[in-house]
Amino acid sequence: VIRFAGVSRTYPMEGELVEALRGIDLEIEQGELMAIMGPSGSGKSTMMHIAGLLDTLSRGRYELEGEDVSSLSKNQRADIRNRRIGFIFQSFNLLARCSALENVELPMLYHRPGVAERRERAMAALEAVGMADRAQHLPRQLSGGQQQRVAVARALVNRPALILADEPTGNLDTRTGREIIRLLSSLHQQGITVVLVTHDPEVGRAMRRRIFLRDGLLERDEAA
Amino acid sequence: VIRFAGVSRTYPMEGELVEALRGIDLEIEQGELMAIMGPSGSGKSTMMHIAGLLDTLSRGRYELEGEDVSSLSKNQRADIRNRRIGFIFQSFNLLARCSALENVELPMLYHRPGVAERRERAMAALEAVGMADRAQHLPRQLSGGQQQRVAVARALVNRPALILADEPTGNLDTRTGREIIRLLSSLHQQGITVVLVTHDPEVGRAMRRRIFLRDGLLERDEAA
Ligand SMILES: Nc1ncnc2c1ncn2[C@@H]1O[C@H](COP(=O)(O)OP(=O)(O)OP(=O)(O)O)[C@@H](O)[C@H]1O
Ligand SMILES: Nc1ncnc2c1ncn2[C@@H]1O[C@H](COP(=O)(O)OP(=O)(O)OP(=O)(O)O)[C@@H](O)[C@H]1O
Ligand SMILES: [Mg+2]
Ligand SMILES: [Mg+2]
Repeated sequence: VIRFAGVSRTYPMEGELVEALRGIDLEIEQGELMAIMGPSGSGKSTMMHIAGLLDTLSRGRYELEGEDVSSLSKNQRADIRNRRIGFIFQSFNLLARCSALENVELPMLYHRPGVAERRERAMAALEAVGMADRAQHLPRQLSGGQQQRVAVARALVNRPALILADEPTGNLDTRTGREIIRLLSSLHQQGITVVLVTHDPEVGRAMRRRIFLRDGLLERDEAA
Repeated sequence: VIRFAGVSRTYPMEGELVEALRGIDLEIEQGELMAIMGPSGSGKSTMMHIAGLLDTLSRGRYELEGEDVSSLSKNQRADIRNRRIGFIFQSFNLLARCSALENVELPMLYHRPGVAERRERAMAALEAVGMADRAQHLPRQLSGGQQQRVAVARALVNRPALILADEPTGNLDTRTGREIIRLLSSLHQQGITVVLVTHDPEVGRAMRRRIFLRDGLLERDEAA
């Protein structure tokens, strides 16, 4: 479902060229449950943003579900993102002036299921991450881990075929983190492709496959 | 150095009263190395913000270095914070338009050491967290863990007597996280009081004392 061929991402800066990704070859099949691990700064979030159509590559090719997506317009990419991909950001990216519930309803506005259905689906997603009792809170009225869980709920509400989660448990205690991983695993059992970045070895061990990045290169690829 | 006596923090909201902290009694001696742990939403960040003079309590009393700080003006609290306390936020709170170096220099602007000394001290702090080669990057040009490390560096640069770190390794791989904890431990060995919030049991075990919160209450207090 995801194919990277020689994918590179460079950032030209004054006096230096930062090579965040350097020629990544990677294939992820439909229905995989996979972790991306590696040191801070090794290129994991960069890889996730390219996979999620939130960023473009500098060199190479990216095929999503067999289609070369570098040729798509901005609107086409936004449309695919909205319908097919659930993205959980490392820094959550919740809208500050919207409640938890409104944040979770947001991805559904494009296709406009009715108000009642939107509310119902958003509350179910909040329930699944243990945040139903904080539905009316604004992000600044939530703890770090609560914001993270609202970001998880938002990514699930459109029932995407592909979930990309950038460190979904980084701000959670062990027990709450395990609940989130259990949730993602149960979605995987329904056939959804789940790719997550993690620094937690326990989360990595719960996955079927682990790849390791170092300095923008794919260092290791191990199946569980 | 820190004494909480019956400290409560409530947030009145429509139709409910959120009790983030409920009557906390706690004493932290000068020179302690301590972890605050507990589930997501249990009140850890709230406790840290009150301790760091970033938030006021709703009931009870807070004495910092023997002085009742609830009677201080806003300016007096800002002054104490700047000179005595180094605070590392759970969500970093870096200024988006300033480089890593400028962000780390920021706390020194109040007391105006010369430009050369500011630069030198800021670079040394960035060096200590492994971020000297990213000094000119803006926060959005840094990875999540790199931003976190810049936030750590910024908290150290005024050589505070008290360091309050809210989940300083949440976005770091195991190895980089250990480097940060080693850094904080070495500062502790110089006599600095270090209080950190963590979800990582390994980090908790590296501390001399661990307290556990649950639903705004102090559940357990164990010395290593
Ligand atoms: N401004 C606010 N208004 C209303 N409720 C709030 C506000 N700030 C925090 N809360 C609530 O207070 C409780 C404690 O929050 P706090 O941020 O201290 O938790 P925490 O222990 O740091 O959690 P985490 O581990 O997820 O960071 C949470 O249930 C949160 O929803
Ligand atoms: N806009 C940018 N301009 C310049 N350099 C950048 C930019 N974005 C990222 N980088 C650099 O690219 C590298 C990879 O960043 P990335 O965010 O992918 O790392 P990461 O593996 O997700 O790290 P972490 O585990 O700390 O989140 C880092 O060294 C970072 O400094
Ligand atoms: Mg990252
Ligand atoms: Mg917190």
